[in-house]
Amino acid sequence: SVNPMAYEAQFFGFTPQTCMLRVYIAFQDYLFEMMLVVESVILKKLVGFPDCKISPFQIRKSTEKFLLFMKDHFDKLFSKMEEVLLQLVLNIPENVLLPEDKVQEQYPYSKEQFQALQDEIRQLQQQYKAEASAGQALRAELEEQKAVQAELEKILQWFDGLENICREHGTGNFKESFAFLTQNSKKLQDVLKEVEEKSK
Amino acid sequence: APSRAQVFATVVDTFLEKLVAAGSYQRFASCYRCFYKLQPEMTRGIYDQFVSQLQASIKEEIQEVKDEGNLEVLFNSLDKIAEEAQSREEPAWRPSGIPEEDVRSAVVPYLLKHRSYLRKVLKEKEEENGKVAESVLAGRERIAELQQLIQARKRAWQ
Amino acid sequence: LGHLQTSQAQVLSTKPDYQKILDDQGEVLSCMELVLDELQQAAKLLQ
Repeated sequence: SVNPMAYEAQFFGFTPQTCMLRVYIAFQDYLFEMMLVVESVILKKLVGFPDCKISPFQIRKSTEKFLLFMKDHFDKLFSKMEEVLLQLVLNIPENVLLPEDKVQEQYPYSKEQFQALQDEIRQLQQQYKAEASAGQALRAELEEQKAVQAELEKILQWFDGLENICREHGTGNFKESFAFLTQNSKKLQDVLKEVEEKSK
Repeated sequence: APSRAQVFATVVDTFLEKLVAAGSYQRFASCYRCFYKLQPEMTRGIYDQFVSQLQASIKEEIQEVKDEGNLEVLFNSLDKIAEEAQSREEPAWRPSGIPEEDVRSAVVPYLLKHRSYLRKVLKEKEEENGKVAESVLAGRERIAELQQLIQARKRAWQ
Repeated sequence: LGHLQTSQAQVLSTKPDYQKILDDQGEVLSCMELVLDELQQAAKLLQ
């Protein structure tokens, strides 16, 4: 049934009850110490009155009597003080939310919502990885294309070279030249045949 | 309303006053009656010393507790936090006692930040890939063109 | 990651077979070899 005052402990860094207990014990120790000092002072003083009939036992009795009385009042007063301090000073009113907990009210996420948010983040991470690898694949294809393009251009250059050779040897349009050559050869053949016939 | 530090000081002072009032000189003298009869002045002196020493020790202890617990600062900041919450009626959130429950909301802002970052970089990556894809498509067209050119040259020769 | 639909999935899925494109050029070159052989023979014949 004890209120652990956990929220106060979060704020103060100690539980208020611990703090009060610490104060109580310290106060009580002082009271006891003071009483012992009083008693020892009185006993010392009595040494100066040898003929008085007061025994140390009597003084001890007086000390205990006074201490008992003080202790009783001390406890009553202390519990009153503790009650007031725990209520008014060392406590955090119900309607107060500590700054570090503002997120609890800004983001009151249920377990399902939290899970959904985590899933979405996981999905986004996967998506990003996929997108990144797609990017790599595209870049790899660009490299491939460069090589293939170079090969194809080499072949085209080869064709150009072929045509340049023809051009260098006066055959601008190879096809026509070839046809022309073929015609000439045919004519040559005809002429050759005529010559042969005439010579016969 | 008085600040927490003021209330604390007042309550402790009141405690001390009442404690001293309870342990009055009369009470003290009546407990040490035999010595009091013998030496009333001395009794008074011892009592006065007892009271002032007790008060000094208790005040010193309180100051020590304040210093150790940094209470002045904490009281003032709690006063401020409580003042800010004055307008609110209903009870505020409190730890549920189940850490994994409570940590969720504390983590959410970071997750939301992470989510928007991921969305941003994913969008950038998609845009970037879009550009690369355009180059790839252009490259494919160029290669198809070259293939056609080569085919045309070959057919011409054929 | 393959199962994830990326923004350029369509482009990636229509990637041509560049090796085949290069192989096809082999066919062009061997065809040209034939043509040139024929030409050479024809030229020899003409000669």
